Amino acid sequence: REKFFGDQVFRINVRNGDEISKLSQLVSSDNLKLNVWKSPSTFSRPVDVLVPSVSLQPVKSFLKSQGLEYSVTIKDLQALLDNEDEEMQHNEG
Amino acid sequence: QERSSNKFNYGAYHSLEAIYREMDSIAGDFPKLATRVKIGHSFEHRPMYVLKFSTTEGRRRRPAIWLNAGIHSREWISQATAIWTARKIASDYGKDPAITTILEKMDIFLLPVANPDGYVYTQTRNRLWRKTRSVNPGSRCIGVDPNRNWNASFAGQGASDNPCSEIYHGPHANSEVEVKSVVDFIQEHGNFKCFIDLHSYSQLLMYPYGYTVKKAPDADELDEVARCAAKALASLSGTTYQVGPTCTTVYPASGSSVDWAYDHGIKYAFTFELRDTGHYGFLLPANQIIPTAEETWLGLKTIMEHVRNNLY
Repeated sequence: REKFFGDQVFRINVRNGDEISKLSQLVSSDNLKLNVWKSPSTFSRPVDVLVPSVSLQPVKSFLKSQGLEYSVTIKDLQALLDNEDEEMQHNEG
Repeated sequence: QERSSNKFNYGAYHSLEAIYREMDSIAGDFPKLATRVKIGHSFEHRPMYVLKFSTTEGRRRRPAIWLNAGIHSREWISQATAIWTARKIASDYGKDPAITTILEKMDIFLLPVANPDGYVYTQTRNRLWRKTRSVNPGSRCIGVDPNRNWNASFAGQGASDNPCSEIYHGPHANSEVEVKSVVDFIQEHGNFKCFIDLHSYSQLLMYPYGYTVKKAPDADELDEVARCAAKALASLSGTTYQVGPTCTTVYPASGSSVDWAYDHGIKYAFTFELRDTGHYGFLLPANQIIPTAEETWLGLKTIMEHVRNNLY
C-alpha cells in the first residue's frame, strides 16, 4: 500500500494567467511527483497540490522565487490516512 | 432479525463488498420498492450494481432520475453519501410527501460506486487513486479519467491525451467499460429526465456545460433550480455552495457525464462537489458523512421535486 509519510497538501493562490502558467509548469514536472487535487483554472480559485516530502524544499523554493502565495492545508497526510484506516478496521470488526 | 437490526454504520466508510451487501439489504428490506440491478461490470470484472426504486412493477419505462456517485474513486464522501441516500429514499417513501409523490410519478436509479476497481484500489493500494484501472497499451501508466471519457466533446479542452495524466480521456469515448455500462443502460431505457453526479470536494453545484463557455439552452432554468437546491442544502448546517456552469465555475472539462447526459436530452443535469472546501479535501473525516449526506439530501430533493413538477 502506498505511504505518504511527511507528504503535505499546499493550497496555492493564483491571481492571474501568468501565475497559472507558472504553476502548470511546476505541476507538470515529472521528477517532483506532484498530485493535483484541485487544478489551476482561470477563475481565481486556489490550487491544491499534494507535495511528496522529498519535493517539499524544491517546491517551496520555486513558489518563493515566483512570488506565489501558499498555505499548508494538510501537514502530514499519512497521519490522516492512519486515522481513517484505523476507524475503518474498527468499524469492519 | 439481523436485517431489522441493520448493522451497517452509515457514519463510516466501507469496503465495496460491504456497500454491495447493504444495497442487497435495502432491496430485501423494501421488496415492493427497491431492487438491486446489475448493469454491467468493471475492467477487472467487478459487478456494477444500481438500486432501482420504483412503485410500479416495471411495466413501462417511466420518467426516471439517475443518481451517480464514486466515478472518481478517491472522493469517498460521494460513495458514502450515495448509500446513505439509498436507505433514505427507501425509508422515507410513504412518510415524506415529497419523495412519495416523486416516486409515484418517476423511478430513481442510484449507482453508489461508478468506478469499482478504482474504489478497491484506494482501499488496498493507493488512497488517492482517481481513475479507472484499465491498461493503456504502450504506456506504463494505468487508468483513464472516467469523467473525461463520455461522448461529449470528447478529447476537447480540459482533458489530456497522456495516459499518465490524472485527466487522461482514454483512447476513445466510452472506452471504459464502466462508462459504457451506464451509457448503454440509460440509452436503452430512453426516458431519463434527470442525471446528477456526486463528486468531492469544493462545495459547488454546477450544470452544463463543462466543455464550452457557450451557455446551455436551459441554463437560466438550471441556474434557478441549482440556487434553490443550494439554499435548501445550506438550511441544515449553513454549508455554502457556489452555483454556476462547470466551465466557468471550476475549470473547462470535456467528456464529462453531465454534459453527455444533457446533450442526450436529459435536461436536468447537475454535478455536486460535496464537502469540504479543502481543509481535509478527499480525506473528509467519517464523522462528517451523515451531516454531509443529510444536507445533500435537501438539495437533491429540491431538484427532484422540480423535475417531478416539470416533466417534459
